[in-house]
Amino acid sequence: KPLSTEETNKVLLAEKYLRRFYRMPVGLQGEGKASDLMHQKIREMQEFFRLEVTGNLDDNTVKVMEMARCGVPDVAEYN
Amino acid sequence: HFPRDLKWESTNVTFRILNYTADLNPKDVDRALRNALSVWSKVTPLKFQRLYTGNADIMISFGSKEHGDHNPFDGPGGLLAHAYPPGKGLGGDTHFDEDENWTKDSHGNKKFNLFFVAAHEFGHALGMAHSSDPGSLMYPVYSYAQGFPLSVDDIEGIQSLYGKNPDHEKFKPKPVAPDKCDPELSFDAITELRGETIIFKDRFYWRIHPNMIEIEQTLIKSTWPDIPNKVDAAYENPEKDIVIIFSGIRMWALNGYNIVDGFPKYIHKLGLPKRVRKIDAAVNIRDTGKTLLFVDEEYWSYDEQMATMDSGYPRSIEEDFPGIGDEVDAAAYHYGYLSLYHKHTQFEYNYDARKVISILRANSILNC
Repeated sequence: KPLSTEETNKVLLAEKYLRRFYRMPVGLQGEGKASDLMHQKIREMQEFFRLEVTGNLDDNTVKVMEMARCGVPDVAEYN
Repeated sequence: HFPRDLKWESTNVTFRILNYTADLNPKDVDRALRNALSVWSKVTPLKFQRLYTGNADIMISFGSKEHGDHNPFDGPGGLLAHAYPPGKGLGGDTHFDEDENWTKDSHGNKKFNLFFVAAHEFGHALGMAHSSDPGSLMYPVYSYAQGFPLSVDDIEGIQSLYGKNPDHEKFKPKPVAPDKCDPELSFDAITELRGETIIFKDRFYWRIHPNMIEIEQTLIKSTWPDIPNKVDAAYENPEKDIVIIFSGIRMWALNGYNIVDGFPKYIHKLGLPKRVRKIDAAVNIRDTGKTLLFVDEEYWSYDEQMATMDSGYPRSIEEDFPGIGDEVDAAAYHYGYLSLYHKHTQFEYNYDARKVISILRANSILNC
């Protein structure tokens, strides 16, 4: 079933966030792999923020992603 | 720290302010930035010298969207600022998003305190990466707090790069965030808030939502910048859909997460005598409409309907609640049962039978 607009917005927000702060590569990595990678990056982010580590975009995870913050990546060499 | 523990080779670090935000008087910007650097120089041997021309180690500027480093800002909210770790060229440079509304105080929605953001960014400019301790200055999410902003985690981090400041007296760092599974954990206050349970401890609160497995820990100031860092007691009046928060001799009313206009008020407006300077715990008994206010070894009963203190009070806690001792730190009420917290113990109390029915660790409510 297609994603609702709200869910699509959440996914887009998460992609942007994970690319910026958790070094998620831009673009698809091949069918199936992109989603796995995103779950892995969500887990990294949840672990950092001491959220429950599910790998899923639950409400608490999205809420943290929406908060005002510093632009320096959390787990990456700044380059 | 950033990979390879990047740091300045000299303890004399220069900075230059290239431009100013339109939101603040330049003098206020100078003061905020200078104070933000001082936060770090107080605990290290670092000395900061301002340059007015030429290239400084830390070049400070305000810019919006793409502002010259191919690392664009995003308009109001979201990204507030960024800084580069020590190094040549861009290294140490600190950029603030001019699309934000910068302030020199804590007030207002979508306004950000320049001093706090700058102190965080200068942490990066000196070699500190993000911390996952929500009480530390180097936590990546913005929150406003009063007092000296560095936590133990921040100080240990910067001192492992540069060493201690031999000339300054010790600064009292902010303690690390309380651990919910610490067996000695006690609570400051507990209240319901529209079906959620809010537990206050030090500068933080935990939020337990019945439909969420995980328990959030947040700084009080992140959600309610106007409420003090220390909450003594809290209770929900579900009839009026408000939560009352007590801190010292003042109280605040929340409707949802918003502070009700006209607050804070003095707790003595409730009818408490002036000698009462602090309420230890408060709980509303839904079945009777009475709110119990625990103060030292006594408690009062407040009639919510009549908005008056019941006569015959204060009464002795020890006599009226046998089995729980003589003091209460926090209290909650569910379906005829009172949960009374003192130190690390939770007493489940049958209010009608006036009897303790079980004793648990206080943090069992936090799934520990």
